[in-house]
Amino acid sequence: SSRPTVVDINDLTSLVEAYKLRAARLVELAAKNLQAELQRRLSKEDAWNQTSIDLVRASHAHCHYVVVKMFVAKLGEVADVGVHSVLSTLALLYALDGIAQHTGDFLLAGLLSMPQVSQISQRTKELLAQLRTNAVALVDAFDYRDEMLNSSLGRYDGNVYEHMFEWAKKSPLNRTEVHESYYKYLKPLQSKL
Amino acid sequence: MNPDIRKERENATFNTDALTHILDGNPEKTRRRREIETLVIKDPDFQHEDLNFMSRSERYDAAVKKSAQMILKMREYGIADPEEIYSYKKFVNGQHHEALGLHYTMFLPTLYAQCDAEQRRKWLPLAESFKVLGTYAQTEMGHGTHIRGLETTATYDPSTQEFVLNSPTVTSIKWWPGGLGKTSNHAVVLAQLHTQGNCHGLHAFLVPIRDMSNHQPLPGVVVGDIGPKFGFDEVDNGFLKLENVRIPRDYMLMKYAKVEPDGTYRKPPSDKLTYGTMVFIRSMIVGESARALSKACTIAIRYSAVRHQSELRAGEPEPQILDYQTQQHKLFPLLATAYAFHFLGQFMSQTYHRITGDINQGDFSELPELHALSAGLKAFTTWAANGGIEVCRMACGGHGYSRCSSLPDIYVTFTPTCTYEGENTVMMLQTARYLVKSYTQASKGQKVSGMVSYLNELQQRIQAQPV
Repeated sequence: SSRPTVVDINDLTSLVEAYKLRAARLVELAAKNLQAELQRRLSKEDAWNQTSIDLVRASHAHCHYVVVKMFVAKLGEVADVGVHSVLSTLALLYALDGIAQHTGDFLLAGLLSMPQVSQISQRTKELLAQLRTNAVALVDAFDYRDEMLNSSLGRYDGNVYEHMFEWAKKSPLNRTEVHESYYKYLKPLQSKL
Repeated sequence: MNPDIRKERENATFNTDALTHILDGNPEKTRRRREIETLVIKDPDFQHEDLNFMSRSERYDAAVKKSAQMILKMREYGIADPEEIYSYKKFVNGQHHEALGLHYTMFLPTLYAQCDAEQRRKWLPLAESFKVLGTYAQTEMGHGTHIRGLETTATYDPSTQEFVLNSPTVTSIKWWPGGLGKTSNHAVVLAQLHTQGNCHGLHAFLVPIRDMSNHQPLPGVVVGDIGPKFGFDEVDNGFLKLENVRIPRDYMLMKYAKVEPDGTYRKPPSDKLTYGTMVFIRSMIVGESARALSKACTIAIRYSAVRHQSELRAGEPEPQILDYQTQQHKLFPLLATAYAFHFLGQFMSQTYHRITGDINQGDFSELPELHALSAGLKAFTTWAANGGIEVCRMACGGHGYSRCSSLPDIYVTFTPTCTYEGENTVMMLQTARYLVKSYTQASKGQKVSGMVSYLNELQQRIQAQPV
C-alpha cells in the first residue's frame, strides 16, 4: 500500500513495469504463503499442495509479464512507420486488456488507482475503434492462403455464402436425392401407421 | 471480390506485406515460403476429397499417403532447411496433423540430441531415410506429466549385455504417442533404468517394435491404435505393451548417461537432459499457439467484415458485424494476443537454440530457466489460444459451428496442446518451483538472472521498506 501508483496507461514501458511488479508481488505472495504453510509444520509436499493456487497464479503473472515485455521489445525492431503504429496500438490493447482481466491483482499491488481502472476501460474502447480500420489488413498480414485455411468463412475474396453453398452440396448425404434410410425405415413406418 | 472486404483493404493505413515480412523474419523468407506454398498448390498429388467428408480410416490412409508423397517431393525439390521443411509440411497438412509427425518433431530431434557419436552414425542414416519410422513413447495409461511415476522398466542384464524392457502393470502401458499404433517400426521409449540392483530413474531407449521387412509387431511387443479421439483423426495415436523385450546395451541413448558393459552406471551432467525433446516441443508450441489463434482470428474477422446483421440505427441497412463494439471486443484483443504470441514464439525459438547451443558446449547454467520458461509459456499460450479459438467460433454465429468454417478443426487439433508435453497446471507449477527457488535465492542476497531478474529488485525494495 505504500507503493506509489506507477502506471501511465498510455505508455508501454510503464505498462511493462506494472506487469513486472504484479509478477513480483504474486511470486512474493506465493513464496510467503508457502513459508507460512511450512511454519504450520506441514510437510514440504503438503505445504506445496496447500499453496498451489497461489503458485499457479504467480506463474501466470510471470508469463504474462514475459509476453508483454517481448511484444514491446519487438516494437523497437520495427522501422516501418505505419506498421509500427498499428503494432503499438495492438500492444497497448493487449497490455490494457490483460489489466482489465486481472484488475484485482493490479489494484492489490497498489499499481493502479480506481479512477485508472475506469480510464483503462475507456481507453480500451478507443483502441477497439482505432483498430477497426486495420482489422482485415492485420489478419491479411498473417498471409494464410485459402488452400491452407480451408474455410468458407475466412476466404480472402469474402465470397462466403457462395462457397458455403458449394461446400454443402458435396456432403455425402447429397449423393442421392432420396437417402436409402427413407426406403428402409421411414416408408415402412409410414405404411404401418 | 466481396465489396465490403475490398473496402476494408482500401482503408488500411499500413503496408500489409511489410508486416508479413516481420512475421516471417525478413522479405526473403516470405518470398521463399510463398514459393514453397505454390509448389504444393500446383501439385495434383495433393488434391484430394475434402477430409470433412471422410471416415477416420480414410483420413488416416490419406494422411499416410500424403506423408509418403511429401518425403519424396521434398527430396525432389531439394527442401532440406528445417524452416523450409516446416513450411512445406504446414502447407500440405493445413489444420491437420500428419501420420509421420512425431518422426520429425520428436523422434529425429531425440536422436540428434541424445545419441552418442557411434549411435548417431548407426541410427541417423536409417531414420533420415525413413527405413526406421519412429515415435516417442513416454506417456503411460496411468501416468502423464509426472515422469518420475512412470512404471516401464529397463533392466540391464550384464550376462547378455542387453536391457530387458517390461510394462509391469496395465497402467504402465504406453498410451497416446502419435504414429505408434500402426505407422512406426521403432520407438524411443522412456523407462526406469535398473542396473546392479539400483534404479537410476528415467532414461531413453531405442526399441524396435515392428519388423523392418514386413512391419509385423516383434515378439513381446503388443502395439495398436487407441481409437477415435477429439480430433487428430489422421494420427494413429497408439498403445505399446512390452513383455520381456530384449534390446542390446547400445540401444540406450548414451550421449549423457551411460551404462558400461559390466552394468556400471554413469550419471548425466543434468537430470533434465533426458527431457530435452519435451523442452524443444514446449518451446515450439508457443509459436503453434500463435498460428492457431491467428488462423481463427483471420476467419472470424474476415467473416465479420462480410456478415451484415440486425440494425445499429433504425431504418438503415444492416451493418457489418465488425462495426459492433461487442464484436470488436471479442476479436481484437485476440488479434493482439495472436501477434503477441507470434513475437513470443520467435523469442522462444531463438532462446531455445541459444541455450541448447550453450548446452552442447558444456554450459548447463541456463537449462533450469529454459525448462521453467518453456513450461510456463507453453501453458500460458495454449490456454489463451484454446479459449480464443472458441471465442472466434462463437463470434461467427451459427456458421462457426459448421465444419466448412474450419474453426471446429482448428479447435480440436489445437486443444491437445493443453495436455500433451505436460498438462498445463502441472507446467505452471514447474515454473512456480523455479520462481520460488529464484525468490529464495534473491531474498538471501544472491543475484538471479534472466527473466526472473526482477526478483532482485523486489529484494531491494523489501530491504528499503521493511514491513
